[in-house]
Amino acid sequence: QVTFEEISASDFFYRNRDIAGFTNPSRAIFAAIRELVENSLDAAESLKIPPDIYVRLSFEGEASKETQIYKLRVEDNGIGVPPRHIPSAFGQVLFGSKYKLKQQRGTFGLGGKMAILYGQITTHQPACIMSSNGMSRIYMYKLMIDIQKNRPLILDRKVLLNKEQWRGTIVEFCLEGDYLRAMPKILDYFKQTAMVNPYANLTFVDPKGRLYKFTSVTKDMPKPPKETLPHPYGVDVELLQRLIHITPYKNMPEFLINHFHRVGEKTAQKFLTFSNISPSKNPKKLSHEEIVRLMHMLKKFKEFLPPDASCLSPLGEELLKVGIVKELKPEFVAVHQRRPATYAGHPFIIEVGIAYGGEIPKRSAFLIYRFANRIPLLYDEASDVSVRVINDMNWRRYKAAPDMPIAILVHICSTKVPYKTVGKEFIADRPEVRKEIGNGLREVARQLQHFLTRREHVDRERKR
Amino acid sequence: QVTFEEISASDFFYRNRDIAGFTNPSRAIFAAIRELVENSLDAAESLKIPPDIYVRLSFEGEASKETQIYKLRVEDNGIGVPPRHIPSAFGQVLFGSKYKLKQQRGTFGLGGKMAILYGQITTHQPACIMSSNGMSRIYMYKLMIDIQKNRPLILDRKVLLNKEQWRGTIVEFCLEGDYLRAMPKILDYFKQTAMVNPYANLTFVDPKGRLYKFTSVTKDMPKPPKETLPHPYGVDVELLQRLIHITPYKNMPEFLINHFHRVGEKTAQKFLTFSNISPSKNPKKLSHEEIVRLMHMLKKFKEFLPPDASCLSPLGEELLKVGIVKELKPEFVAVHQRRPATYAGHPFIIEVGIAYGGEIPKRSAFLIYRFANRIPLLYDEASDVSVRVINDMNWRRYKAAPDMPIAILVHICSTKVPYKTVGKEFIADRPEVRKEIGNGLREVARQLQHFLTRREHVDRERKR
Ligand SMILES: Nc1ncnc2c1ncn2[C@@H]1O[C@H](COP(=O)(O)OP(=O)(O)OP(=O)(O)O)[C@@H](O)[C@H]1O
Ligand SMILES: Nc1ncnc2c1ncn2[C@@H]1O[C@H](COP(=O)(O)OP(=O)(O)OP(=O)(O)O)[C@@H](O)[C@H]1O
Ligand SMILES: [Mg+2]
Ligand SMILES: [Mg+2]
Repeated sequence: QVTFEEISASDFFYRNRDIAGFTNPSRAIFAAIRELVENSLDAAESLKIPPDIYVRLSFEGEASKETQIYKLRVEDNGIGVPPRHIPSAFGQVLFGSKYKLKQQRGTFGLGGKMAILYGQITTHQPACIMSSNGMSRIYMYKLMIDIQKNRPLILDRKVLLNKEQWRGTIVEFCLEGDYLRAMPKILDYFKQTAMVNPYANLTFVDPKGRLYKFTSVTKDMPKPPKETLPHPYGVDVELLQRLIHITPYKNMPEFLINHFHRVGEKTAQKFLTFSNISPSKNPKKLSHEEIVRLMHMLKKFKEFLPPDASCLSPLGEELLKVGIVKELKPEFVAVHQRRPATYAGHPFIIEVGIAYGGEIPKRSAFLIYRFANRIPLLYDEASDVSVRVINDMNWRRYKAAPDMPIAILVHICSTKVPYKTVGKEFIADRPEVRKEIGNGLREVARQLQHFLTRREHVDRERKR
Repeated sequence: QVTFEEISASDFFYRNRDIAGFTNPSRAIFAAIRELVENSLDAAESLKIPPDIYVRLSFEGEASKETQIYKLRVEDNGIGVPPRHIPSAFGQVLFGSKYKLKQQRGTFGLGGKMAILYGQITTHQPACIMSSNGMSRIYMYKLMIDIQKNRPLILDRKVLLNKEQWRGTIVEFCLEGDYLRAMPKILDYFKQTAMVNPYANLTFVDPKGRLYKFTSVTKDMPKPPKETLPHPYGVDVELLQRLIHITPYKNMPEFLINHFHRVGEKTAQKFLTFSNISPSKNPKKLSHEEIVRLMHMLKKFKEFLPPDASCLSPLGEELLKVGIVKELKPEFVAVHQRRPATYAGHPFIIEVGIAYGGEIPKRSAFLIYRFANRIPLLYDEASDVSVRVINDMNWRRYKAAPDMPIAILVHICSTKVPYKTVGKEFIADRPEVRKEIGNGLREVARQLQHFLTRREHVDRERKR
């Protein structure tokens, strides 16, 4: 007998938590830490202040032969969460503040909840959230997730006086994991996060009580991104329908100018002439066929301006260099930032770096660092588009070889990073992204080639 | 100003449809066809009858420079969908009949809806579903998906007399795509589906009117899988709580025997003694701590029987051989089915095959066929665990090399295939799965080695 059922979004991600990155006890600890740290970085940057993030993983007890119970606590100086939203922000899957066209680390409305959910299903303990916007009150919630109904279960709620005007968020919960196996990746994550966020202060106290401090090396923060409008080249019928539904504008030029990215009066009029749409048409009166035709025309019209980068916040060549030099102390480093490009209407910028010698270890393959929206990507390297580009390049023509002490860094920032997986493990092989990475790497590879050639000359001179 | 919002599951997969496999116009046509064909195969097999599936992709009009509008129609002789469930089955994301512990192709409750959603956002046309269980009525629905609310919008509903006692389902909708680029993969998909489902009749009519017929070569179908209970080694607190919530049993032995896989009276008593839990304890009276302790004990107890394969339906070595021989006509073929194994409490079986010569092309790399629950996997080969195992093997000791005309086939069947992505593109690198694939491949590689050695001898003899 075939029976049908519906499941909630939290039930879906509970059943398929490996798809969200919570694959096994060691990976789960890594995933929980990275999701919370990324939330904290976003929270501080939204206030345009240098992040101060304190992470403590403390040992709570044995669980099985290879796993232990830990308590994870992440504290930040960010913008905080308004009390009325705390239960949903941490207890309802597909709820958040990052469903906007703006570069942020968060994007799915899922990460923090997955960490809390994983802790809950391995320890049956509630999560404790404390938050304040720096005003007179601190709000404390103890909550669990009703996984079948996808809603928070509030076990306790307290309002405390904020005597020291503290601002930020503290998230604390227990989870079962294998820290020993996760440790190298977790330390790597902190090191690489510090590398591309050199304005952030990160502190990590591990279960043995060891203190890892990553102190900021600069007060300069990249210019923060602004929220933007969808680009005409990225439209589909659903998007058009939603815009038509909410628009207060009763004619086509105003509809285009106010709902699309970089469409001015002139461009709007040119477009309406090109697509033979009457400017006085009320968008709400467009028929089904006219909406589909509008979509095709928006993609066909060649004179829309390419996206500008105001919704993006790249590191910049200076900051990128600082991070590489601090981490690898190389003999040579070259960095390059590409111009903004788009894929499927989403703007993105590729930044690359290449470094030689110094503290870079000599191994059988290049040391590759991958970043997306200033998040280090530490798993599934072989599947990532950057690694495919690197492997497809003819490095010999640049006098470089994988067994040299060479490190390669690729950073993509976008309003929508083309992650292949919900666990944000690697970047999909999109042709536009692949092309930009290839062009960026060839540029810095050329600079490396000059350095290696000069070095070769100097060595030859020295031998005579 | 930070604003918070919640989004529905359909909105999530609309925004992230590339994560569900609908990445670009050519991939989308492939994904739509495969999702519907897999639904039809499941539907016929649930009735234990050989599937008859008819797929037609017809040209409807131009869309852009590289894409066209197509109408996709998939018709099958399966079990049909009960009329009261048709709207949700095709119009509500995370709704379906496959949220069970049984081997099926479907698992997420998402695939058919994603295809319809993609068609809707590119053409603004409704989907038409017709279905009957072979009784007196055929039910026809015209529907679209309310993506923001995740519910079907029924535009039309008809009840027709089923004069010819037809049984099955017809799904028809329009979508924009790039068939020219998708064609090789789509034809590959049909060929490989026929290879591992040799009891199925598949017909495909492409936009040019060309007919591709894949006629079944056998009436024998593998023994159908039975639904099973969760295995003790796969428990977490949420699962235990749900079982405790629904259980009618008031003591621990009956709770264990009736809710877990292959736990009999003796094993239950042994386990309760081992874990020092009183048999008379009412499961509904277990405290939080006791539930967590029960979970740890269930994982620690070494005497639970391994899963049996009644919930699985492997091809079997005979059928696997038939499929390989029919497709590749090789000079040599070896197949091997591994015993059932588990990962995270989920039973799985690995079946492998290796073939040499015949119509296998000579190329720079092995020809690799990957299958999961009798679904061909055609993308992201490099990321798949089977390809990693193949690349890590020392083929020279088996006298084999990638530039020989060798084809390798790996099939995993499980109650929960460890897909890495929602788009079911490749299998995650799980240690238990990797181990089984490695053992299976070494077994058939040895047989290939014997064949190649004998052939070498024969050639040498002939030369004298
Ligand atoms: N430390 C924090 N400070 C301020 N706000 C936070 C913090 N952690 C979470 N939030 C809020 O809770 C929301 C949900 O977080 P969650 O990690 O679940 O999703 P997300 O960050 O929006 O997306 P993603 O799933 O990609 O991480 C965020 O959008 C943010 O508004
Ligand atoms: N051709 C069909 N015949 C019978 N039932 C069908 C058919 N197509 C879909 N269904 C029903 O609709 C449900 C939803 O299908 P859908 O493809 O969306 O999800 P699924 O097959 O359950 O999982 P997945 O997302 O992994 O494909 C199925 O579970 C099945 O019950
Ligand atoms: Mg987050
Ligand atoms: Mg399906």
